[in-house]
Amino acid sequence: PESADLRALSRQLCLSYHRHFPLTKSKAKAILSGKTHGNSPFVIHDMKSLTAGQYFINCRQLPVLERQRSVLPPEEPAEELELSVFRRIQFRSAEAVQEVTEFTKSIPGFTELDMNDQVILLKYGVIEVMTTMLAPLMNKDGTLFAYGQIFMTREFLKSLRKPFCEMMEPKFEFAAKFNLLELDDSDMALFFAVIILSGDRPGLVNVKPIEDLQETVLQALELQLKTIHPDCPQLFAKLLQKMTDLRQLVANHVRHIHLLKKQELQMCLHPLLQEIMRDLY
Amino acid sequence: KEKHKILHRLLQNSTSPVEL
Repeated sequence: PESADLRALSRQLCLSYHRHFPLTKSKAKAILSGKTHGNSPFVIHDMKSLTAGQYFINCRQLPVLERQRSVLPPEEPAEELELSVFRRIQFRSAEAVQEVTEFTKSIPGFTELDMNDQVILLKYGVIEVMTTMLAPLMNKDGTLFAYGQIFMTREFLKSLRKPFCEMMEPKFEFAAKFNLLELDDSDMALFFAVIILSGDRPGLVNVKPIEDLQETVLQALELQLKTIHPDCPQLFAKLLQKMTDLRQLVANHVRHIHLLKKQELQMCLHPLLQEIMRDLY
Repeated sequence: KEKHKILHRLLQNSTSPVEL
């Protein structure tokens, strides 16, 4: 494709990214660096602040449309702290799956692919995209949560009982390395599309059109990185290497969840997440 | 298809609310 076509594709994916993802990297950066003019997030660092912070989780400052779309997680008063945190993270994850799905459908050519292949691409790609999306929300001390209204400290997450305390640490480690690439939101949009359009996912029937779509997005990504980050010629290669780390990270995460399901009898897994993780790795 | 009915529904429906 001509470079003008590739730039148009980049613009289109960037617009879709901003339409579907409420907490962008630039917004997260502003919140984390305290540049939000007194509107700083509520910090959850212990059980007391977790209880107080539930108010912020339930009262999201989102546009009306977003509020209508969301269904609040059911309250379970006498629930154990760890299970309560896990349930809230799961609930937000299920919402994020919907956001990623809408973004995925906006990738030019995606909805013309075989329907079962679309499902496989989404099933395998969605947690990788969500894990990448988490990186800009994190710094070495903690992570933003609930659309940037909450900051949950890394120490608090580490203080949860086993195995819950082990779940977020690998994501913090990935984020620290990923954030060094200093991608911007438009780079992230293209990278998400590249992840989704992976032609090597198990069970795909018609690989060729998927690879063709991915090739075009890869060209758009390469062109964009050269244009926006001319001082970092290795960026494209470095970014593609992250895809291998992501697969490993997600495979470990899914194994962890399967183990949790067996060990924690009181733990309920969200039906959408259950569907995605069933037979995944 | 039965194994992935929510994903199918998410992919086929437009941006209308999805009951989970």
